[in-house]
Amino acid sequence: APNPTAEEISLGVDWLTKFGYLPPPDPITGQLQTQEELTKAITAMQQFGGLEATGVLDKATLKLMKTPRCSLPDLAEAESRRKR
Amino acid sequence: HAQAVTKWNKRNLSWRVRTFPRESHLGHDTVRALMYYALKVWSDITPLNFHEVAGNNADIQIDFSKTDHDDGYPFDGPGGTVAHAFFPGEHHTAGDTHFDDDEYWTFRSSDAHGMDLFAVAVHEFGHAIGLTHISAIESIMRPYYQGPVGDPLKYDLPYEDKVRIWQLYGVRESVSPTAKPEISKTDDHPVLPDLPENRSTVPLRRDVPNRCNTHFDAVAQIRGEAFFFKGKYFWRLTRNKHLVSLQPAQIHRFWRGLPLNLDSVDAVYERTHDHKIVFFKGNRYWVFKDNNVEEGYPRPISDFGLPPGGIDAAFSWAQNDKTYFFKDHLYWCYDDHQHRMDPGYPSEAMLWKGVPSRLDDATRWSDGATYFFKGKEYWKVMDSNLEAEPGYPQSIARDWLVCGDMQADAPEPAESSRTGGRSRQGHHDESRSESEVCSCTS
Repeated sequence: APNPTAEEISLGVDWLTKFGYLPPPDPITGQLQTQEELTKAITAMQQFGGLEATGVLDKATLKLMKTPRCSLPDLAEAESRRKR
Repeated sequence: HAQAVTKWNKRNLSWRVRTFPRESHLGHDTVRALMYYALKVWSDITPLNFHEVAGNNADIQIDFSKTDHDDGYPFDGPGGTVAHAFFPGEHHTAGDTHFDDDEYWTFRSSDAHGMDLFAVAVHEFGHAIGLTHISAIESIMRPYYQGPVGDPLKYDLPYEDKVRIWQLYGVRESVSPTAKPEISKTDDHPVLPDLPENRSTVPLRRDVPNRCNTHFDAVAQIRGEAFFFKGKYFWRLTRNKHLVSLQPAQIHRFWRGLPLNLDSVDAVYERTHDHKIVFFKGNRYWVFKDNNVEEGYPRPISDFGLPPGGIDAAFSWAQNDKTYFFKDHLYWCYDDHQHRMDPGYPSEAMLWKGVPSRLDDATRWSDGATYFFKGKEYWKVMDSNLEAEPGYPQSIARDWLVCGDMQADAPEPAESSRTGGRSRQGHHDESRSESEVCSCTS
């Protein structure tokens, strides 16, 4: 599968943060998530959405991210921290 | 999956639709009925009771909002996020439910682009009473929109969702095997409109006006055919002036997108430069491409430079390709190409001599003449001059709508007496035929 573009990755990170799979970037240090955290978040989203857990932003994952949905997060923040 | 940590301590919850979708073809009553049935899905199996209230203190305040609406969860236009709700709690927003007003909300529609309002409402009210998202594919609480869930009157919650809500609130007495069946009077439930796709279930139309002794709200030439509009109905004549059916068709079933609660129109005309059809009612107008309303309508008639109060008549005059609007004694001349009103209007001096004021409508016709309609009579003006032809006015019913002189001359009964579907002289039996209307857009 073709690698996701930079734009797709940033949209993916926004989406994962918005729906509770990634903690928002630390406002104080401005530190961004690590690749490992991103991979785990993508895997969690794929499992929650019933997709194959590849850990990468593949086509099916990007398509599900574009599906109309409810605004509420899928995981409560504490939940996503414990999952991680 | 995560289980919600909050739930309502009280059992009787109030709800209210505070704002409605602004550009949806779903009427207010339909939206309220869908909310009622979406809440009933949950109250049928739990001890929770929902009742609709007025005012701003409902536990579950329902709003249709766009983009940023000051709750930290901005919507994002069509698609993307479509709705959200707040979990139970002490906060004043607890239980509040918001729908994205940029979505195309539908009901019993096969439109792939539409968002089934009932399905999304059931999901959001699950949040409003304490449930979170789960990943189970068949659950209504899955975060992704999965299309319509069928008829609200027959919808049955997936077992996964029943178990989770029973864990929060227990089982409603009437559901438990030992309880007596709960008798709810059917007339307690709001009526959902009948199935738009299934004509055979449309109740017999008792309020059909009698074309032979009535005046018309609007008359227009559209794609070469003549349309006579009266109340919620219209009659259609082919290019060679043959009435398609003695029985009228319902405006809403042909012209898709007019609000269901629209009980009549003021004026209709077809724009010459793009052949779109413009409907006027009060201070609003709709533009149709073929028989589907375009996005973004209704809009205010101030777009044309017309004052509030609506119009009586509108028609495009082939002579100068300008559009004329009429209201009481005044008329305006509008340039559809330049999208602006010609200077010097409104004017009181009627351009066409011998034609009365306070028209019902006017239209051009395929013989090159312009016809002005008022009451049960019409005037003909040839394009080559600006005066009504001698011998006019003539009878609309006799010359356009296949009525005999006796029928056409019968006094127009008061509207109410006609709701019984029978005019005083009992003429309508003769003039009604059971033939249905076949409509084809091209």
